[in-house]
Amino acid sequence: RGKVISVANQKGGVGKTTTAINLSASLAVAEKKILVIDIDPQGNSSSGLSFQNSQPSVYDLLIGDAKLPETIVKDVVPYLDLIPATIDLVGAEVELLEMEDREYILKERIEKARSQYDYIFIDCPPTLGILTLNALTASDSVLIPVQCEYFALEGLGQLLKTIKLVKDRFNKNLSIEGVILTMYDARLKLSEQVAEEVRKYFEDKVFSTKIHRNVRVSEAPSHGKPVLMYDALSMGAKNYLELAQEFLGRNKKK
Amino acid sequence: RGKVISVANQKGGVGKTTTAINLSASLAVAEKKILVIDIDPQGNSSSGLSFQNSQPSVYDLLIGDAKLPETIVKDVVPYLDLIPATIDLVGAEVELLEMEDREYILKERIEKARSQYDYIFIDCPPTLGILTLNALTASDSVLIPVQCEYFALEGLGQLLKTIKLVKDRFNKNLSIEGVILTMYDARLKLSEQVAEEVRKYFEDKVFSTKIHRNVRVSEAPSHGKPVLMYDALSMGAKNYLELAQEFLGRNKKK
Ligand SMILES: Nc1ncnc2c1ncn2[C@@H]1O[C@H](COP(=O)(O)OP(=O)(O)OP(=O)(O)O)[C@@H](O)[C@H]1O
Ligand SMILES: Nc1ncnc2c1ncn2[C@@H]1O[C@H](COP(=O)(O)OP(=O)(O)OP(=O)(O)O)[C@@H](O)[C@H]1O
Ligand SMILES: [Mg+2]
Ligand SMILES: [Mg+2]
Repeated sequence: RGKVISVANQKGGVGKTTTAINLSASLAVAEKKILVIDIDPQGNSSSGLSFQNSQPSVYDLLIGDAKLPETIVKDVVPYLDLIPATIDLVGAEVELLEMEDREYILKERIEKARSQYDYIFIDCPPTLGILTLNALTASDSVLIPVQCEYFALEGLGQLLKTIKLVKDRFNKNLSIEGVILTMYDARLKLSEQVAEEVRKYFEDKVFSTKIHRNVRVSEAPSHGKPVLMYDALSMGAKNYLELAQEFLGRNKKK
Repeated sequence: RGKVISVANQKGGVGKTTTAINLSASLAVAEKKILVIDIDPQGNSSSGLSFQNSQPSVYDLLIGDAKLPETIVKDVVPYLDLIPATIDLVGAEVELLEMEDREYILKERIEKARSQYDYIFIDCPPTLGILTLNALTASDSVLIPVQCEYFALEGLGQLLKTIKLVKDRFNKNLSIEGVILTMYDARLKLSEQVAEEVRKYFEDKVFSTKIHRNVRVSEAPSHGKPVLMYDALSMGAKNYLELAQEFLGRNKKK
């Protein structure tokens, strides 16, 4: 039975999509069967994995009447499948709010996918609205990317409160998978100051692998590829491979 | 009569808050009377201007029964006032959706403020939900920060559609104030490639002043100050002063 993991943080631009794409691709290279579900109306995970809008999407799964297999794009990268987001997801928030058991919709829809994958990652939008609540309710754990910048520290309290709320009301199994430091720049004092604060706050939940700021990481999406397939020798590719190893190490023990 | 301007872009982390704070501070230094309204539940504009949670906030203005003057923090910087956001704004989206004329609430609440300020800037969250709709409905124009990164290009179509929707249905005066290129790094090909795309798309709406990536800009919020007050000689402070001059130039003609 595969593990479902939300990649979430309501602070914008902290590396949620970049982590969903690149951690997944690194695990796929290790021949783990991976599914990425993009529930962000911006659809960055989808385009970052070369999705060209041509089939049923996560909107059709949640609100329309598409069956799960119709929404899955197979092998965007070997061993890596995608349920893409399209622009019609923009209206989904209001529609979901009016549905019965609105927090459980994604959980029900993807239940059958669990047995087909080792890991399922859900790329969340930068809000704590009904889409993110659906992801957290459907998940076993939450991966929290934290950018090494001051504002990124501010929202962590609110995120933890929301995780606790979901755990108490919708999903008692929800735990924290871990915290990933992103866009770390070894030349800046600020990066290390933020990293220290995050370690104080989250202790051993923080992955020891840091993702350094690396231009190849931000270039890769314009080629529709994970950084590993765009430039395997880059710092970014190495960091995400290292993260994948550490992630597997943490999940083997259980 | 003051001009109301939303700082909006649903892409996360593109410099909305940084622009709201630093453009406002630069205009205040030019002795323009400025009000910043923070409607992002993260409250980054509020903390970036040293707000310590102690009085009625934008939540109380929108949903509670606070009067406008009770919610305004005077002179966080000389000539610069703030209506802060606090954590209770997190629940506001759902509450607003159930109110009568829900898109017009902010517009009504701030109408009296127009005569007291030259410019009112509204810092929006990274979504196109009801809070951003309220800001766009209350505004004369929209300032769009665009980070010089690939993903930042993707959401622009969606943002323009939403602006047009608001213009057609809720606020026929809404126009585009301009597009600001942020976190530009002259050493990266990617920055110039994105800048060229943005200029092709928005033409003369793009401010010629580019905001360069500059660590002093990201350090300033941890001191609760705009970059101009934190390090007046930094590249970031110069860029925002230049932007303020260009902004005033565009607004003088009218
Ligand atoms: N390690 C890195 N080095 C350089 N650039 C990076 C790195 N990680 C992410 N980026 C870039 O930073 C920007 C923000 O990252 P990303 O879009 O993944 O964040 P996000 O949290 O998914 O944003 P949103 O809140 O809008 O969903 C992107 O342009 C991305 O390419
Ligand atoms: N010119 C710049 N140079 C360096 N860092 C910058 C610059 N502009 C913004 N930043 C940093 O980038 C991060 C994102 O900026 P900011 O928080 O202003 O974006 P935002 O669009 O308001 O994000 P959100 O979508 O979460 O509201 C912040 O940590 C900020 O300090
Ligand atoms: Mg994203
Ligand atoms: Mg912001």
